[in-house]
Amino acid sequence: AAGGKKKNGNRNKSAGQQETSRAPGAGDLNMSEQKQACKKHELYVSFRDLGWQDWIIAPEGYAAFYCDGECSFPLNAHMNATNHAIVQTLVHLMFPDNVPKPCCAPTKLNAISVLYFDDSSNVILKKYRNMVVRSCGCH
Amino acid sequence: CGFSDNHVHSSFIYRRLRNHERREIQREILSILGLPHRPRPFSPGKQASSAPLFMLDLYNAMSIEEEEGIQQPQSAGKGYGGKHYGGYSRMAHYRAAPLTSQSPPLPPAAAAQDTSFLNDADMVMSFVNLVEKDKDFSHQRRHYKEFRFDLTQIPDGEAVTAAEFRIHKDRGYARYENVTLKVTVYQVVKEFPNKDAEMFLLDSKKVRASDGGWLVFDITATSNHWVVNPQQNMGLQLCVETLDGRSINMKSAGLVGRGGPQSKQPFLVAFFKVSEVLLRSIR
Repeated sequence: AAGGKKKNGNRNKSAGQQETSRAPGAGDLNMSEQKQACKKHELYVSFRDLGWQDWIIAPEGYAAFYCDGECSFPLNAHMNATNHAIVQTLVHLMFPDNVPKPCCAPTKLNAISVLYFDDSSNVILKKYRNMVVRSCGCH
Repeated sequence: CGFSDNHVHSSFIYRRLRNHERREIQREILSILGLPHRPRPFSPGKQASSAPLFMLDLYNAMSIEEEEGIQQPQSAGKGYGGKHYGGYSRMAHYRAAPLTSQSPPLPPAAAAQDTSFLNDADMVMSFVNLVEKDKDFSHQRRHYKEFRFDLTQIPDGEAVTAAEFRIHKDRGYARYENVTLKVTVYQVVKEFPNKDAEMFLLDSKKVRASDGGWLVFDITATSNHWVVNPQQNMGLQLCVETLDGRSINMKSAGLVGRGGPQSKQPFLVAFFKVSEVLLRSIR
């Protein structure tokens, strides 16, 4: 975005220079620098591997997803140009020298239920809402 | 470029956790579960006891609801939060229907067609019966059995929205073959050293001595009372009599107490709604 502002501010700059201010497209970066785009990664937590199968009755483990990756243009389904411009303007009004950077975070979350014994061998079935990432996106 | 549903199977390589990683993950999960430490339940073979089996049915029902994300038809009556949950009481009614010898063994609670009340619950907890010995005789020659449950282990912020006492009944002795029995549950209000306790009638069911299955008694009000006033928790008393008022002992009626198999032990199960939303801090 900063590049974009410079580009608009200095129209008389030669086209060549303008090229350098363009946000690098995916194709321009060589493989090593290209960070992965924001997406959901899987991290399977096995209660058996944690040695907890004596007190956790179910589930045996659960897929604890997490979001990671680069949030850059092109925009995604959630941040279309209009929204982005609105966010940009609002942030600029509040913190003029901050350039808002969209971050890779959950966009949908699932509940998970766990069935386990307590110290008195009573059994507890508890539902944890919004605990497991279902999808990620750029906020 | 829609990021919303690109579930990409990451190249996360499956590997054994190192000790410090394992401790870190354990600490993280315990904090999510809201537990100060990992529980160390005592009784061996506990997984095959009646309460865990019942709770596992509920867990499977809840998981199916979550996976299918099916919207439960709002239960009739005032819905879950009101005094009378159509779903729950309909279900309790469904399960409390008098046992008949033709009736199929009661399906696990979870399989009952209306589990919307289950879906509304944030937590379900089953409690083991703490009474060491089954008293089976009273001063006025009345047979009864005592049951005690410790409801002080309930995590803060949970409100009991439904509770039931479940006791298994096998076929009774042959001499009562065609007799109809009345099984009654009382809340013990006050105990005395040399006379019968003062009691409050909670619920009663009529069953044929020859029938078998789980008997379910609604003790929601009592459980709420015990949670708020734990010092007044004197437990429950259960007695069985014929319709002409003759008291008979549990064993000959086929009721299973502590002496019975693990899978038929009596237990209490309570359904809770979180009274305040517990927010997990972001890590």
